[in-house]
Amino acid sequence: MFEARLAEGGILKKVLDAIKELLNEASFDCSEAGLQLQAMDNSHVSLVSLNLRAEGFENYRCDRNMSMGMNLASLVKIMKCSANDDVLTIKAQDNADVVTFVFESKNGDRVSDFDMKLMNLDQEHLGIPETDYACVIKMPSNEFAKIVRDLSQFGESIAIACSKQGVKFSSTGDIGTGNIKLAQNSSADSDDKVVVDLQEPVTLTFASRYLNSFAKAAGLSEKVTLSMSPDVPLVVEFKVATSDNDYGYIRYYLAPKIED
Amino acid sequence: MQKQTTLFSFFSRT
Repeated sequence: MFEARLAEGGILKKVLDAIKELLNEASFDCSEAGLQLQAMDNSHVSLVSLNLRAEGFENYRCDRNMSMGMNLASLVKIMKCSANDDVLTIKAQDNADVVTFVFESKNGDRVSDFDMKLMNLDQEHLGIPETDYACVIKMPSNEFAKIVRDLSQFGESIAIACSKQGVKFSSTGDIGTGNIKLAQNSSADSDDKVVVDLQEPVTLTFASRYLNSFAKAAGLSEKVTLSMSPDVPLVVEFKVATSDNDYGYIRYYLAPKIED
Repeated sequence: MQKQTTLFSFFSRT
């Protein structure tokens, strides 16, 4: 059987907020190591890779590997029935066709449970090689969210240019052009830092709407890491973490736009 | 003109 107890059930709500725009349904793969999900959007332009480590859960038991196919809109409905500080337990019997979500209020005087039907999903998995990226940018996640939101007003694409000077985000459209440049800084408040690890300068162009969807994960982590190399997909990574617990990560891969 | 690539151009199915 599978049973996982999450002290802060609100974490799963935030994870769902971060993937529900891109995916209608997805398989959660349960193993001894934890809960994992890998799924592409319908147009195969972006991929979500979620890893929630077993150690992040208050209790975690997985007797045999199983894959739980879920409709994410249904899961959103169920998670709406919980409070952010509820303790969440997810459980399923081996070979079951339902998964159960149990919400317990912090003081223990309210317990609710919801069964959700599982789906058989035939999802394609991609092999993603370990890559040394030519530039790795670490920046505040709310800043990333604001930049992609602001530039999406201009055009369907955002160019990200990373060089020794820093990072430049640009977008051009009918109303004109927007450029936002970030210099590497060493402000005393390390949360505001933009740090660039550069092997070689890279400029790549990506569809604005996917970057906007990725930015929905900004609530999970104060930091985001963007990794780029010439002519390969961008990786946007958010840690799933609170001040006292490291749950894992959510990574998004986004195929670039190229000259026709 | 720029065209959108898909992930299949970069990663293989497992």
